[in-house]
Amino acid sequence: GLEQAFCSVGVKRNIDDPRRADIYNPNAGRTTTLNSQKLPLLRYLQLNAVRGVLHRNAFVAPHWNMNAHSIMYVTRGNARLQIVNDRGNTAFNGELRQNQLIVVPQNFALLIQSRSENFEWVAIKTNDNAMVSPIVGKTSVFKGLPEEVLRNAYRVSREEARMLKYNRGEEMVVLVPHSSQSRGRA
Amino acid sequence: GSQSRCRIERLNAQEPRRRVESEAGLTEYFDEDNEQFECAGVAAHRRIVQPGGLVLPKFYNAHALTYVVQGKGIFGNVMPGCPESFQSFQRGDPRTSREEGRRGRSERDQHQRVDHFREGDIIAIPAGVAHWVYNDGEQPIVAFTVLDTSNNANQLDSNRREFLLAGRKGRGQHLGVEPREDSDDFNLLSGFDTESLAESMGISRDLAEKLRGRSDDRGEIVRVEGSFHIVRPSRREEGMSEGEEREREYEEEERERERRRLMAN
Repeated sequence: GLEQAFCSVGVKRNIDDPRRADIYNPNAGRTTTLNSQKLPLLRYLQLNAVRGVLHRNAFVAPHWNMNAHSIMYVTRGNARLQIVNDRGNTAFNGELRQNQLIVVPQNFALLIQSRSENFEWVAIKTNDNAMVSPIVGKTSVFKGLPEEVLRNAYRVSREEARMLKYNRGEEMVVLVPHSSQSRGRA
Repeated sequence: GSQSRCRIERLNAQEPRRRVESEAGLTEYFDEDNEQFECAGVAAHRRIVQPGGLVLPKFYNAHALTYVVQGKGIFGNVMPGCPESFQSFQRGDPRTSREEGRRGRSERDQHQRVDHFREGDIIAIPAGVAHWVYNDGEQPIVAFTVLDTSNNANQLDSNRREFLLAGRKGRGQHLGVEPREDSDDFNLLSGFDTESLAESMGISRDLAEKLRGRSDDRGEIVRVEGSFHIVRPSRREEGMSEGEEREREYEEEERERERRRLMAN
């Protein structure tokens, strides 16, 4: 049984190949996730990995990891990171450079903006199917909330609530810098 | 560690030890530092939401089950990636489009599923999932919640944590012999600087400032001014009066009781 379970099981998978990207936006960057659905051994390890590349000034949408801690290690470039704890206090607000690492605890909110041509990182997460909950964008919390809830929660007009829901359109996770987006529209 | 906390010689009945008041309700917390809660690896609280009150979106660091002691309302769990399946319009339908055009865009919306709840219901809230509650009834909602902080879903320490997505939590008052106050808790967005928030969301600085909610003193349960129109199915929309709706509910409950009686036999 052990032989069948472990000896023939796959143990590696490339996540640096851009053609394997799960989320890709030519103007913002890409992310590739390796979870236990792609590499079953990870179910046993209870870990997964995410490879990310972000172009200059592009963002990773504000989000939180729902069921895992994330250990981020920078392989190239630098970016500004803001991490917020459960009391709404800024736990980290600074730059992360090549060869530096930061631990993002579960549920803490995270916002990343690339400061270099290409900011590249790998994140090891402590769950084989780590889930992320973005605050804006296509699969976001804001999009899932009724307008009335947004209106009353933030004391904003209907138009503003609609902007919060739809301003980022179909973008998900990696976001184009707003200024270049405006230029694109113009 | 948790086993050593379970060497309990005597158990005591517990009452809430801390109260946090909001504009349209209050939350009372049981003492998490008590060894009974530490032993079981849980935290508990009781929330009261006044009619017209909205519990602002938030999520917990642990799975939670809520029992509705009193009242009725609507709630939504927002799961990332789930479709906005409740829609007040249909794309591509020319009749609807014309109708929408006449009414203006103001009434359109689409969002994730919302559910009704009432007295006696249990509501499951997975860890890390944002949720909100609105009291559309005529009496206060009283709800009792237990968080399973020792479950594997919570990889932080065993403290209960509530992550607000809007508003700000008022100062907690400790009840009992030594009343004292806690400091304020802010929402998650307030920890980002206004510029970054505005740029990442593609919104103005003014709107980003509103999201941060630093000057919002309504607490975590706010009063909804005016109407609260969201997309949700209602039997009354199918031409059923309120009386008929109650009668239908009563019949369903009777059927359920009968089904349970037969199963017991």
